[in-house]
Amino acid sequence: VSTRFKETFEQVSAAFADIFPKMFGGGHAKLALTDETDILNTGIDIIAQPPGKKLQSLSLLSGGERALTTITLLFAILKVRPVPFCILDEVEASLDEANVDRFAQFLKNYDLTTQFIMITHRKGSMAQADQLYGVMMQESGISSLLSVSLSEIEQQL
Amino acid sequence: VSTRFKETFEQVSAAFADIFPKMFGGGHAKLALTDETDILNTGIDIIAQPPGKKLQSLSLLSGGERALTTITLLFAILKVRPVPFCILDEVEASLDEANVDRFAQFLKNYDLTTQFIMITHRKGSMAQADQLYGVMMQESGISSLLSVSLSEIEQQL
Amino acid sequence: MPLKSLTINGFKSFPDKVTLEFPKGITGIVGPNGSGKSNITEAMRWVMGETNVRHLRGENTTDVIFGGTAMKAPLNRAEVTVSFDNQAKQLNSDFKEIEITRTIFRNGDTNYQINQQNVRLKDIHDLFMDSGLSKESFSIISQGSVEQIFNAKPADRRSVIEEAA
Amino acid sequence: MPLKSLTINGFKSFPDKVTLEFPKGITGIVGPNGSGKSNITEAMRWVMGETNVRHLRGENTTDVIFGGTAMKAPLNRAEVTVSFDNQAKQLNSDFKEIEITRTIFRNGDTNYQINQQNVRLKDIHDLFMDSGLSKESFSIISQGSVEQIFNAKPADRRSVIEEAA
Ligand SMILES: Nc1ncnc2c1ncn2[C@@H]1O[C@H](COP(=O)(O)OP(=O)(O)OP(=O)(O)O)[C@@H](O)[C@H]1O
Ligand SMILES: Nc1ncnc2c1ncn2[C@@H]1O[C@H](COP(=O)(O)OP(=O)(O)OP(=O)(O)O)[C@@H](O)[C@H]1O
Ligand SMILES: [Mg+2]
Ligand SMILES: [Mg+2]
Repeated sequence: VSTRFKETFEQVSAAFADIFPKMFGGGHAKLALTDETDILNTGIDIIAQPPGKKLQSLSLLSGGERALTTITLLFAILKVRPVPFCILDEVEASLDEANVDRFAQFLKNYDLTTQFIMITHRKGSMAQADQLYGVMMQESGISSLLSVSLSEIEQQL
Repeated sequence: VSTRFKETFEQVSAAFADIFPKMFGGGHAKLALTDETDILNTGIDIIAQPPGKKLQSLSLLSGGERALTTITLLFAILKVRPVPFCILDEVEASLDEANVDRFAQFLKNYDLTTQFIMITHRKGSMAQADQLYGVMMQESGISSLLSVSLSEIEQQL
Repeated sequence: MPLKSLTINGFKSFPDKVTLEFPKGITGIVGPNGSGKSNITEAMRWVMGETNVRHLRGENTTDVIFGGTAMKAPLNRAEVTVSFDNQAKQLNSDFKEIEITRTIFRNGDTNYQINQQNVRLKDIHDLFMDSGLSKESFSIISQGSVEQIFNAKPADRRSVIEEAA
Repeated sequence: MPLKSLTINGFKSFPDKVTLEFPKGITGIVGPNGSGKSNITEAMRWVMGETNVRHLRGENTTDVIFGGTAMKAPLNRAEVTVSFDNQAKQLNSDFKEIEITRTIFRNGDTNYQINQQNVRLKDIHDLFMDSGLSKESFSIISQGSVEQIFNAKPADRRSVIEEAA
């Protein structure tokens, strides 16, 4: 059990270090065991250094940097334990426009056999979707669904 | 002490019920004491009914509805305990474009003696600002500041 | 094993039957606050066997049944159906097409079906074992969980890796 | 009592002195993720007497001093100055203009000034008492606190009202 944990940790850690610069457009990051000597109980630390910045405590990261670091961790886990489809419910809320675009591009280039379903308010994410559903409540309290195009959404916004 | 709490609670509760329909473009809400008989220890419940919807448990509200309900509560407290200036750091992250616009309008029409400082990624909020500062890191890890116009920002986005 | 479609009928803000088809690639779901997007996420979570009402923002199991509006009466049952293409045998079944239906009634009675055969909840969980879609997988990232995961203590992050292990 | 300006010098990602002027109305602060916007919010919180490092995302009091980059050495002190127009005597002072400066050094030594006079932290807190800008006021809503406030238990909401009372 503990070797399996150690093995999975190593794989996720390697994936995390690999994906981080792709997500951030640079920088370094890694996962570390809080206690190397106690594999059964050790916690996991995140060490993240966005591009151009000095390595500092995780708590000093900005809102958007935290979100992008967590997204990186999730995709590191997905690399080690792939899923056939993935629903992402507004994961990019704190990201600025440039990071939204980079993340949407990352999804676009992801393993083509994975289906992504992205619930989003952000134009940059919508722009990379292969198809869009608009959810609305024309009748109060009752949801209805419509296939929409990006230009139709843009007109509404 | 307990009468002062009860008094403040009544005032905040009245302000909350008054501001909610302005924030949401309709609907009803109120605050309630969890235990009317124990003023010294009672907690406070939020009861919120967005426009057109049936009253349901608070947990069923959407991400944006929760954010807007909390913003309403904060402004209810500000009505009872005014502040000369207020810094809002990305409070509208979960709001859709229509709610961002309505909230920005609410701030625009707020008591003119209150200065608001809004940190935001959202175009609708920027559009109502009387002046804009752009923060950037032209040199890695070093923040610099520039007065900017809305059109300059829009070009960048 | 592509996800093919999701049909929502009487679940939360969907009293009228609605079907989403999922082609390859990226499907975007957009709309105003409170329009029902996260309810779609939860419909998927629910039909795949979610047992924790907290993960569905509810307090009771029947909270997922359409509760009515000023103009429309509450319904007595919620039903969600998800269909998969199983040609690559990613799910533990010999069927080439798999349709899972979950139903709940006002009195709390629940019903599960795989390809119109009544089954137990356990059979739904077994279907997904080792498919990358089990309860421990990260196939559904709920609204707000990104911030939650970041704020987790180092010990809690450990359990995230343990679940993946 | 309009807020007039905020000068940030050596605080967090601001090694080079930067001044923001605040006219009436709404001032928007925009920029990319990680550019320093919330650091501005925290500079204001800090100069007004914040003692809890957790509210500044730090672990030590000296975490607010510019820590250096690949190209620039760390600094030895952080200083923030905020200036107020006190014509309406909203702050507890006879001065018509009030300038508060807070400084911290690498060894942890801190210094507070009101209109260039050295004072104690207590004097800063007294200045703001009953002004609507005390520690209990909602003059600064930090990033992420909207979700936090919503998720608070009914008992915690009570303390929010108690602080306002
Ligand atoms: N059982 C139910 N019956 C009727 N309506 C319900 C039920 N459960 C939840 N709702 C309604 O569904 C709405 C929430 O929908 P949902 O969370 O899907 O919104 P959303 O589109 O994700 O919004 P946001 O963009 O703000 O996250 C709420 O307004 C709630 O009142
Ligand atoms: N003492 C310090 N010295 C140097 N840089 C620091 C220091 N403390 C924090 N920083 C840097 O400041 C940056 C965070 O800035 P801040 O939180 O203000 O960003 P932001 O503009 O609010 O971003 P977001 O839009 O993502 O919320 C981090 O990248 C962090 O490395
Ligand atoms: Mg949602
Ligand atoms: Mg920030």
